Amino acid sequence: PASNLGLEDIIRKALMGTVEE
Amino acid sequence: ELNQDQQALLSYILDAYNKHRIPPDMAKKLLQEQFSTEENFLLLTEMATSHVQVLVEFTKNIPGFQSLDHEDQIALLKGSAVEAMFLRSAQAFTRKMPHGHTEVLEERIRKSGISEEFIVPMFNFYKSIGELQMMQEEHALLTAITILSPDRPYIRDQQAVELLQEAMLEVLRKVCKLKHPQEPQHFARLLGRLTELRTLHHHHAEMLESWRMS
Repeated sequence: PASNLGLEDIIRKALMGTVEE
Repeated sequence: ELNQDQQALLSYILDAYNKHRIPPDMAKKLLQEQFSTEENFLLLTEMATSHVQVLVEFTKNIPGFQSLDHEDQIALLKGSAVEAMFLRSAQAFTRKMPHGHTEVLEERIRKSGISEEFIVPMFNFYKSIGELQMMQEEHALLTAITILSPDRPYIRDQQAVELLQEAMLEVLRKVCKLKHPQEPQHFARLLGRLTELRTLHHHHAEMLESWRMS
């Protein structure tokens, strides 16, 4: 789950993700 | 008065702020999960993670942010996530939360293994935010301003960030005049909260350490 990713990983992953409509 | 561009910027930021929130099932968990230090710890960790994701979605909508250098975008988010989280959770302790949620959240924070020396400044901050009676527009703008701090570590093009932040500060200044006409100091007091946030941010690293230990 996202919660054991580091802060930077969560940010990189979310930045890459498309903006869901 | 706000000019046309400023009005567009404000409604755009406000819309993004209202759209990107902690998912409702997370709020439900806040109320349903049973009360133990472990449960509270897990729930707060999960909320923090979800909050970072929500913050990134909001930040993507800040005009100009996505045209910044990619690594600077990461540095800004990494440097401001904790402060933006405290600012947003502060809203939970003003009238924004449905009845009962605030008390439950407060109890969970108090009974989650976080040491008292961090709990006190945290709730002092929430109280001082509550006293300012901030409008949703102010919360949205102040969050954007916190994120667009040019002096975060590892920022390469500080000037580009500064330009974006200045545009936000100008809109916030006018909004404060419009929404709090009888409080000339209101804008200055909002900025004062940003410094308070920095101290909280500083404590947060120590808090995490002691939390992990206990």
